[in-house]
Amino acid sequence: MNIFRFLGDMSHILSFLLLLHKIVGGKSAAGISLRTAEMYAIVFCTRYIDLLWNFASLYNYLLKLLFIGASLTIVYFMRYGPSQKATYNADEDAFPVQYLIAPCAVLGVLINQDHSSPFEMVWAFSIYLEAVAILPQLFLLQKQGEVENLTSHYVFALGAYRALYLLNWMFRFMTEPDYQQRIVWLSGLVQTALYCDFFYHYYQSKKGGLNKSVKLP
Amino acid sequence: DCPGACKDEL
Repeated sequence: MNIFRFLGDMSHILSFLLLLHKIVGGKSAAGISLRTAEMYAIVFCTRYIDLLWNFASLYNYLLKLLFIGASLTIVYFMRYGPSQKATYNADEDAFPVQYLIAPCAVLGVLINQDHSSPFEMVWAFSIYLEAVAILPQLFLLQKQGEVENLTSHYVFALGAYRALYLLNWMFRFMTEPDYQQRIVWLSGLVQTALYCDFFYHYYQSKKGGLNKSVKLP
Repeated sequence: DCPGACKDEL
């Protein structure tokens, strides 16, 4: 464990707390993409299947349960919560996720770390899917133009988590002799690159004060 | 790369 990975995990937890605060606490799903939330639920339910046999680290075990629980809770409230359904904009949340899920599934089968292991295929699929899971959310924000304050912090924390993981992989590559993780490194680069535009507008709007809403052109 | 048990990250 290094500081980059620890901060990345904390940023990830923060993004969940912000989203849960908005959806469950604030009873509002305005500006939030259900499609992104559902893809994240798929990402965690597929990647963390090894909860059934990998007890290597209690820290990882607990956070895996937390991430699966939080992502399923968010999907549940967005689908069945009366006030959340009322504030969720299904028409605008229209990104064709089948064009994200299908290629990631094919890539997961073709490019993974052990072609004899179904878990490795599923694991690689979840890494690829996570890299593009934010697209429906960014697409929705782009359509709406203005990003509500809490939503902007949620998206920022979610983007920052994988950016910190990039630093973690760089650090491990430099400090651990034969550490090599091409799949997560490339996927993490793509994932973080997708946030660059948002990061820019987030910074522009927040440098005048944390409570300003983020405007996307 | 790091198949199997050495997946020590989230």
